[in-house]
Amino acid sequence: IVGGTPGNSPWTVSLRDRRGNHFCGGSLVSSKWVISTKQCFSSCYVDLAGYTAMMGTLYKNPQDGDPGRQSIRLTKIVCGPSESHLVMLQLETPVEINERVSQICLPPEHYIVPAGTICEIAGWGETKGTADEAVLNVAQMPVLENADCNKYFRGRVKENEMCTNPFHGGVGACERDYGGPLACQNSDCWVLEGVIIPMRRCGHPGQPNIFIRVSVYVDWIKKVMEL
Amino acid sequence: HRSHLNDFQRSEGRELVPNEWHKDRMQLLPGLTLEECAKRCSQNLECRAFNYETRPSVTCKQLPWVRDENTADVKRNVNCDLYEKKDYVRRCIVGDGKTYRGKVSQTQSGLTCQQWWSKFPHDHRWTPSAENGLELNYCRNPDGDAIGPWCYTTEPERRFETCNIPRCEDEVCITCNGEDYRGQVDHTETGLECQRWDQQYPHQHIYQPEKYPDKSLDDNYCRNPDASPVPWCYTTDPKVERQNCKIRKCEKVPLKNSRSSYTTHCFRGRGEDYRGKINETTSGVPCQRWDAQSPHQHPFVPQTYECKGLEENYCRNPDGSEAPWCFTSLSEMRTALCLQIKRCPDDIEAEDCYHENGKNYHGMVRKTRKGIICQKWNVNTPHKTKINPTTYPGANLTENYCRNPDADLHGPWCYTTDPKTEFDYCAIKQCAGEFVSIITPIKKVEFNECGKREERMSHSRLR
Repeated sequence: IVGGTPGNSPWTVSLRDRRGNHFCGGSLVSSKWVISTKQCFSSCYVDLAGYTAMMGTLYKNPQDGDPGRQSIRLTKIVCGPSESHLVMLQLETPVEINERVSQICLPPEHYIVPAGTICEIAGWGETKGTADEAVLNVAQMPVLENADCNKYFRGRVKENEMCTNPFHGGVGACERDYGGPLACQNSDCWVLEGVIIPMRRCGHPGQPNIFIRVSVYVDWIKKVMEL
Repeated sequence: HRSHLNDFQRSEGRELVPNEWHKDRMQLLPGLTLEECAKRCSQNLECRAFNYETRPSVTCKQLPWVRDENTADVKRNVNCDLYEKKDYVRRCIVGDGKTYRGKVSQTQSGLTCQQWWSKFPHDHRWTPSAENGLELNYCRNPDGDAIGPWCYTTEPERRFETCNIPRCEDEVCITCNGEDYRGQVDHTETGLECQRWDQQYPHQHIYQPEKYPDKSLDDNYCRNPDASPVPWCYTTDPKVERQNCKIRKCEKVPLKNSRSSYTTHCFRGRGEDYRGKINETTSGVPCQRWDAQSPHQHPFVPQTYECKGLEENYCRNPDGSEAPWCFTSLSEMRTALCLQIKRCPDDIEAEDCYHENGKNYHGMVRKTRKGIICQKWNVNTPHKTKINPTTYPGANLTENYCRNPDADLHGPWCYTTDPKTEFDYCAIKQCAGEFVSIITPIKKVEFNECGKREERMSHSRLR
């Protein structure tokens, strides 16, 4: 996260490759499923042997004795509808929900987050020197209506995407944050409204961030978990 | 720190089955650990292999023979692993080949070897024994001759000749950086013995064979699972963690960027065959040239990795990462992926189209967007169907045609015949010119089951 601060996001998970290195983010949507983005994986049929999801810790590389750390193998990848760029990842065993690990709500189908709603992104990715890369960073930003966002992107933002507008320039998701959450608060509940996807630049001043709009794919997410 | 298992070649889930003649010569040792079983076999000249069974009970079956087309079959058995002494199954020799116990019985010029027990046509003073391994007429090197394993020939004119069995380091050559090396060298360039990949001592490591099924991390043979410049292994010396192996390089193949699988405008799989000219990261940072060592020092020198297309500063994937990547020109950002390069479109053409969400689609497309054939709606293999003609009688769920019984907004789908993929969307597109808005505003939303977090904890920790 560029321009973020160390923070807490108990539904944000770190996806780890076979060497144990963090390579992308994800969000815990149930005790057995993580949602992320397809761009983090080579294909919808990738062999996940050796890949894990780590959660319950704020550190990018926690020590072995970290009491809250849970590291669970990934067993299955399911790709979303073609234009969604989403993947669902199944965990080998259910995660233990506690004060450090929590699942995030899904929005109602087709729900549109009102412009101005304050949401936050979280991740262990690149900070471009703006923060401590050893810990989870978060950044807050208000939702921007698609119509306004399209003024920046010349109409390229689609209905299945949504935007946020950083308060100040130079705040946004960056390398290795992809797949992580855009979480928005609704009363006292946090809702997964967006999934971070790669953009041409990260933390670029004066440029909104684009996310995949989760509410468009809630039916698919539930179907994957059910079937 | 050396394991006795290092003397053996493992075949997972296999059992060596004796024929009738062999049966009486098998020795059963119940309850031994794997290491102990290997030790007993190593120290016993009669033992050439062992079956290590884990079910119904742990049993070490020591066998005085190895696999052989004529006398001993290997069959599948998930409860058993087969270990054969390398000296008996290797196709190559180590050092001067004194320990070679293979079954080659012809000399380099094609002459048949004389039986070691025979003194005709050539008289000699060798006496076959378990120690010297002078069995039948197999090539051996009982005197440690520099010519390697040899034999007396059946040709009266030619007393003896070398069998020219290749040395392990020459038997299989490597191309590029040897990632596909599957040969049998098990010592490093300085002569240290390699540690088995399936063991965690003396060195702990991440390369467990079951995690890397495509890397063939067999026994303690040199391999290159991490795209290093050459094959390597962890060593059995506790002071030396890992070391390169010395293996012959193949003659250069002049073909450059001409393989039909190379792509230039998009990438397939992990993009190892991408040879396009994109030279900046997803976030627009220019890439560092591969032949430069600044701002980032790295091992991916184009001359070492000549098959990886490391030209200029183009995005490439020389190490099996998830997608093409590069070292960036920013000193504070070492590497980054080039995810702006598009994946190649599937070569599956839509044969049909559907209206709206396809709920009324009654066409005959029966494959998914990845080309996998659909499972029939009325069968339960490979996937048990919750949605089937019984639960959705009006949905026209016939044969294995793509349908949309649950009004999925993303179009017709089906259960798939791939056991790993329960369901997927079909290779059909929405009919041209149709646009249905997929979002509608909802005013009041309530949540109560998830998405909570303990704010106080994080605040106090931040302070």
